Amino acid sequence: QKVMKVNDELAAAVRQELTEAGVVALNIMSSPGSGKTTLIEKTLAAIKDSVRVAVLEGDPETSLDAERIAKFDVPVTQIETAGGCHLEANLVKRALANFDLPNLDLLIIENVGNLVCPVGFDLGENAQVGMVSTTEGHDKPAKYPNLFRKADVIILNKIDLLPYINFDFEQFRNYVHDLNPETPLIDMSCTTGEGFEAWLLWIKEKMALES
Amino acid sequence: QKVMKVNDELAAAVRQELTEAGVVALNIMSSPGSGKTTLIEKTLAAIKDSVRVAVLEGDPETSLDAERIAKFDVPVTQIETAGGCHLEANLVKRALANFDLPNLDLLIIENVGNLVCPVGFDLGENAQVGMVSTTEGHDKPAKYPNLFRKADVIILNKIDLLPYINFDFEQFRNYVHDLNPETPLIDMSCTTGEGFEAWLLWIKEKMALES
Ligand SMILES: Nc1nc2c(ncn2[C@@H]2O[C@H](COP(=O)(O)OP(=O)(O)OP(=O)(O)O)[C@@H](O)[C@H]2O)c(=O)[nH]1
Ligand SMILES: Nc1nc2c(ncn2[C@@H]2O[C@H](COP(=O)(O)OP(=O)(O)OP(=O)(O)O)[C@@H](O)[C@H]2O)c(=O)[nH]1
Ligand SMILES: [Mg+2]
Ligand SMILES: [Mg+2]
Ligand SMILES: [Zn+2]
Ligand SMILES: [Zn+2]
Repeated sequence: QKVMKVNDELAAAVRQELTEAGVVALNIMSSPGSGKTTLIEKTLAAIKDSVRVAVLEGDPETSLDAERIAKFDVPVTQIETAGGCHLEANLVKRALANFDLPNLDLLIIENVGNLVCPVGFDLGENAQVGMVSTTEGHDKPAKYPNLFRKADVIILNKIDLLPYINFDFEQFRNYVHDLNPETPLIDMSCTTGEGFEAWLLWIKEKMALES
Repeated sequence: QKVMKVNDELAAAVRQELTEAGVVALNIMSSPGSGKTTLIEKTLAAIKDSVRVAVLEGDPETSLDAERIAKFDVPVTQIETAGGCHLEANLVKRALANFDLPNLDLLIIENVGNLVCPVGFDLGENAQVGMVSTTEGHDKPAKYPNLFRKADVIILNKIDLLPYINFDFEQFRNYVHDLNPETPLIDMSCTTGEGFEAWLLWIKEKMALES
């Protein structure tokens, strides 16, 4: 496919630009509403005084997510894909011009909410973060496997809602293990803060590794 | 776009085949895990003795959803899109061969879980059913507007979870109204059965209208 070849070339250019500036980039992907923006909000509150961080938001329409992030006083750019169901490297490359890369340590990219396409498009990131919420059901890794196969870390969010839903933890873990036995799996609630320390630790280790 | 033209021609052929056989088709779309299969399970339990109904399932991988439906002893076919993020008319046309159309009244199509692409591909259906769950957040209609703009009925599912989440009902209704003021909006819980009667009534009216 010619499209993927062009995308991969642009992703390589993005990766080079970020590496030269010493910026580590994360690409966060999930279904719509799993909690990506909430995770980023909590992350910024925890690290923005010790890490120079910026956020790149991707959505089909509106800048609602960027407006939530702007409240944290960090550089943020909203990409509206005008109906596109995933971010691509050309959009990221163009958006990099909005950031002062040499004065950044971390770039968090929030992809369009979609469990299928986004994981197939390299954006030049250092790591792919896969997120899924308990309320979506325990069968998501089996039915939408690509993200779980490729993710460098998987977050199971909204565990505070477990008492009110029927979620088969065992089955979920088995599905994830079958697809990607090595990947760390963090059980989290962005509402109660459970699992959040493990996530911050994972970021720290990733940044140390990539620098 | 050539792809859409071909899809529309195939969708017209599907629509003709269904109309000649007297079958009404519904295309149910939502994010992953909003409750499409659960809605179909409850619907089959309620109507399968009075309506001759079949189900067409679409997923990237596995036949987990079709296996759930098979328990209701109705004709069901699983389409695995092998990573495709939406159903297309050619897949539906091929699958119709598996059904005894003249002896059916209703065909329920469950699309791939995705709030962006599926709504753009006509499958030959009589109506598009948009579904969203409270746990995804009240901003989905604004950020992923296409489905809400085009849907013939919109179901807000999982209202039983409202006491445990912060969901702005007013804002949600305003977003939906801005996009599609005419469309009926049904507040539902597939778990408690709230709103389910309104859904069955909508199906009945739709079938009467289309026959
Ligand atoms: N109960 C509960 N709700 C959560 C949690 N994390 C996020 N939410 C809620 O889930 C809804 C969606 O959260 P967002 O952060 O907007 O989700 P998102 O993945 O960024 O959504 P999109 O960008 O639209 O795809 C909001 O109502 C949040 O308050 C959690 O851990 N527990
Ligand atoms: N609390 C609550 N849970 C629900 C409701 N409806 C469905 N669920 C749960 O939500 C999860 C997902 O439901 P499914 O019916 O599999 O969702 P789906 O839209 O078919 O999912 P995909 O086909 O994978 O996109 C399951 O754990 C269901 O039990 C509801 O009204 N309330
Ligand atoms: Mg978001
Ligand atoms: Mg389903
Ligand atoms: Zn896509
Ligand atoms: Zn698609």
